[in-house]
Amino acid sequence: SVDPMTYEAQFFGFTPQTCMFRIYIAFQDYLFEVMQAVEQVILKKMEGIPGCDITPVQIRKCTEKFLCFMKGHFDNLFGKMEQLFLQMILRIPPNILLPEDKCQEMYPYSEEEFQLLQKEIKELQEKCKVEMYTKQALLAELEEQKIVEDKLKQTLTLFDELENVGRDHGTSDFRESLVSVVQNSRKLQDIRDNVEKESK
Amino acid sequence: AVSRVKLLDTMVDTFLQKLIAAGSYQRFTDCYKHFHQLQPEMTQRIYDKFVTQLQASIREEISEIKEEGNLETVLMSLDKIVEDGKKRKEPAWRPSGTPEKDLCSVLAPYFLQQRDTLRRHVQKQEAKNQELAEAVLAGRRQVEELQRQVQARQQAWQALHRERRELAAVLKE
Amino acid sequence: FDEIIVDIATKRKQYPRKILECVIKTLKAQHE
Repeated sequence: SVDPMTYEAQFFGFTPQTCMFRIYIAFQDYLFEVMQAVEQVILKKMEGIPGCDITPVQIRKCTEKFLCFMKGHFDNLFGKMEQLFLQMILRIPPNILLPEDKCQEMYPYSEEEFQLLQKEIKELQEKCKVEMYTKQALLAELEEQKIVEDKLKQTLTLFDELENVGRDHGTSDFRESLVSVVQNSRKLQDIRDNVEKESK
Repeated sequence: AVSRVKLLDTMVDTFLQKLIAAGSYQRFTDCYKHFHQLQPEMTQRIYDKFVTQLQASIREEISEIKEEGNLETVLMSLDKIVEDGKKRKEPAWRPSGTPEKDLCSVLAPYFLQQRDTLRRHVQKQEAKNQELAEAVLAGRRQVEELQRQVQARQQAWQALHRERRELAAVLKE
Repeated sequence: FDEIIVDIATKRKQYPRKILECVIKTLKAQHE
């Protein structure tokens, strides 16, 4: 089973295998190119050798023989290098977490825990609203109380002023004054009655 | 710990050394036997050129790849990440394959922050409302007191009014 | 296959940050 090395791809932005494949192809191309160059040079040199009985086909066979040998070693060595690359260079060690995933370590939240957290937030938001409404209701009542108190105080002031009026006119306390008025009027009545009796 | 860049260069060098060692001059002349017999010096020069060119091309390719993918910087940053995380021994977290699941931890810190803010907000508001409630209760007591006073004064005046009516009646007679 | 791996890995790297930006905006708006 292929290890897709997705975590490495997340870090590098490419899969290590692709990177190695790219290097392999490039190296292999160079090997072929250099072999081709070698063969070209030899053919050219041969043209300059008088009486040379080696044919280009023979040279081609030599080239293929050497290349086949080199290619075998190349694949073997490259396979070993690739393993080392994938194990030691293009690999995120299993105990290592990438920086962008730090939060997974710091806040290991399961879906259930996360839902609980969201539920708690929703409850808190409701509570917030309730407290806001409570605050408004309390402030409204305080406002009302202020108005009522003013009214009541006005009424009390009215009573005070009434009494002050009385006081300004010599009667400090209405009740007493009324009592004294009633007594005086009764006295007046008695006097009048007396006067009427004597005049008869 | 050897840096990854150094490891990479070492591995490529080793690869080249071994490749060249495998494709030795001996092996080369075995393959190009006739030509070698005709032109031994030329063969040597061509072989040397082959080796130099192969090494130069492969090294150039590696430099290009390093350049292209900014590989040196990336590998150095990986060295740093590994160095920083080396204390941890057990396997680290890896994506679960279910994005929703993995996102929980990404979002958690922000939701925790929101929860704490809301908690503080609610506590503050509750405390304020507590004070307001006390003020309302005190206000209610105050209003009751004033109402009582007004009532008392009102009753006194009504009593007075009754007496005055009596007086008026008496006086009228 | 390779492209799929790189595509998924890229999303795993980038999307949490993008989603986070939206979530933070939402939380801020809710708070306001």
